[in-house]
Amino acid sequence: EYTKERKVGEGTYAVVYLGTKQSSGRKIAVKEIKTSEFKDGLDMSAIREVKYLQEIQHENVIELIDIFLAYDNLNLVLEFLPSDLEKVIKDRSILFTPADIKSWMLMTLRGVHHCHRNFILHRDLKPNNLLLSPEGIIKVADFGLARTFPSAQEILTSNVVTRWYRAPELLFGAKHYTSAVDIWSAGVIFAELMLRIPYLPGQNDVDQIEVTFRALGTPTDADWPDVSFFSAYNKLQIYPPPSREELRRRFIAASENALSFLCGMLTMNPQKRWNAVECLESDYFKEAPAPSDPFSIK
Amino acid sequence: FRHSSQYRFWSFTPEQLEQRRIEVNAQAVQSIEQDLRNFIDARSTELNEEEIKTIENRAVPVNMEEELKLVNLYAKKVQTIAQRLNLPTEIVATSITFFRRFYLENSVMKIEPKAIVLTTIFLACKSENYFIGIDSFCEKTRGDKEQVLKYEFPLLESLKFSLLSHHPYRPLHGFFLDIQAVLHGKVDLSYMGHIYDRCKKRITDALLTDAVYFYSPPQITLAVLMLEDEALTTRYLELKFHGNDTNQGNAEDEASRGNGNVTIQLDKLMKIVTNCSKLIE
Amino acid sequence: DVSKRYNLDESLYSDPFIKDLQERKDFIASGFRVDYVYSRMLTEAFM
Repeated sequence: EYTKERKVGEGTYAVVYLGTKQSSGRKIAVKEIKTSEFKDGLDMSAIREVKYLQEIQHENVIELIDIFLAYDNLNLVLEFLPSDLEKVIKDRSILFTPADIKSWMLMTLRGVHHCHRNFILHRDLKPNNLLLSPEGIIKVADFGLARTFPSAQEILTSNVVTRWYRAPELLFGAKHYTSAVDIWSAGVIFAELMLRIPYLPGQNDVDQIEVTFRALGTPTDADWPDVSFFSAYNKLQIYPPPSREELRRRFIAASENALSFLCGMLTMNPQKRWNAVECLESDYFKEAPAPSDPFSIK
Repeated sequence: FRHSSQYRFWSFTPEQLEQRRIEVNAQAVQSIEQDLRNFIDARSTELNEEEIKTIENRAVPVNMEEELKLVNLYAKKVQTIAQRLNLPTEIVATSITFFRRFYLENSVMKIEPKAIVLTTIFLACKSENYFIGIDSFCEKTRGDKEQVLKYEFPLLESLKFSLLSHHPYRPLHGFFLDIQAVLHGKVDLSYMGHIYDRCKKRITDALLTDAVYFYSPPQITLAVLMLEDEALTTRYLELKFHGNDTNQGNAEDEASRGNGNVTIQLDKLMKIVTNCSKLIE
Repeated sequence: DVSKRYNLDESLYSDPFIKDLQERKDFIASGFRVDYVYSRMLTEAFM
């Protein structure tokens, strides 16, 4: 039923091919999971992809069309998504407008909201995991680090989310974090879309803390109760949070509501950080310009 | 829940479930009888009359009921081994779930239960983010590494790749909260705590029955609550879904019941819950 | 049927286990929120 015509990518645990679903002629991507590499049987990332994509059906989340075993390999048949936001940001020949950015953020947050209302954390949101369909629709992809919301006493690893998009509570080694970590990532992506360069590009995990707090201010117990509890807190350089004026200058094209939207997602204290519903219902999406029609975005 | 793979792939009517088990058994019987014929034909010269007679009398495939008994016996072993490994309740439940679903797709005559028990626990741990390396897992369970890994793919395939299980434990916590809201001030909290623990145990036992295929997790939870304290559960459901309580509460009560435009008919719900509790009993 | 079939009201719940976590520094600093826990349990109960 499925062909593998061209290899388009290779990761640690999978090789991705372009192909066709014979019965419908639909273009597909086949993610072939390598099984020999992992001495403990099937790779955890593969198990997570299978587990969560089986449960999620949403226009802004990549569709898992089928799964099959062949020659001892596990094959995920996914919808074909030719581009991603990282490519769009990097390609200087592509001009995009604030309306385009708003459309991409709206679709991204709808996909993230659907995961969160199904109590699933993505834990690796970044521009190249936000894929674009031929119709310009954003699809959240790569659930290799996803997991369900933890039960209350469960300990979570803080070693998740690609560094530049990692929330401050993760940088501090938090073990009981929430879906707020995905919202932080979305905030950094929003900043990057406006700047067209990475917003918080730390060289390494320690530098990431430095870069984050230099840009957004070092949190204190006043605005983030018990942040000083984290052992990594004591060695911190103290930076003042940027004034509104400084933010205006930094994000020259952003409206006041866009800045508030950005600050809501990049709120240091995860308990106070906006959740997906607050983001989607924010004034940023209600004011002009309206989000572009995805199909019209070049 | 209706979007979940648990509902889409693993919920049946009793008739469908029985039909499925009959088919799985029939397929195995057919292939075994074929194998036996081939075996005897290939040795027609060697085997004497009596030996052939013995084979035909002894090598008799098990029927569907016998299969089910064997599967249920081993499902309890899965529970025992998983609990002995001190795995969290949810992971014990997922192990049992994986094991029982596997035998809705395979016959014990094709893959004997003993061979798959450890693989179901191993995959449940991985799937629930409770990763145990194969070496330490086999050390703890005295399992054979190759065998545990060998069945991981067949198990995953038989599960139709549906790994996310909704168990009745979180609904129990949810009802524990909502009962406090709806019956506010009318329930003894230490008594509720006592019930809660007993219900958790009953839920784990309920996962060994076919209730998991016929009812949704919250329905199983309500059935277990009904078994633990019928009066309390009935009162809660009446207040929650009927709202025509004798001492009609004020607006605040109405709000706490979250009635809104609830579309659940109490009598229908009570029938479902009662049937479910009978099955679990 | 999009009605939630429950009203989340933390003040009505006595849940010592969860309430205890809410006081712990490592939980507070991590962003732990009791309403997220309750919302999940109640949603699973009424799904």
